[in-house]
Amino acid sequence: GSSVSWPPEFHPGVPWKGLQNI
Amino acid sequence: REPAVYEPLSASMLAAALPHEQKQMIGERLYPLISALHTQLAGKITGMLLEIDNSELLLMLESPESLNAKVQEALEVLQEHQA
Repeated sequence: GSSVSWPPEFHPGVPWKGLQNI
Repeated sequence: REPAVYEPLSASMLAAALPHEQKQMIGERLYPLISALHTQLAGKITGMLLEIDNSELLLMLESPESLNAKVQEALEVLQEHQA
């Protein structure tokens, strides 16, 4: 599909979105 | 964006950080390594690998072979997920 929300992408200097699930 | 230079991550440095800080610290170091292998997918692959236990992530940072193997696994999972 075109709108894949997983996995949460990591970008340098940007808080990782996957942190919400820890 | 200027590439940041980080000192090697040690278990004691991680232990002094909060859980969300720990993942960020590892991610900042993993990303440039993965970016060198897979520029386009580095953000996704790094995000996937950050779900692994920190102790194993530390080993991967020190072992290119381990990192490459996990990156390959992540790529296969990603391709299946997107198929």
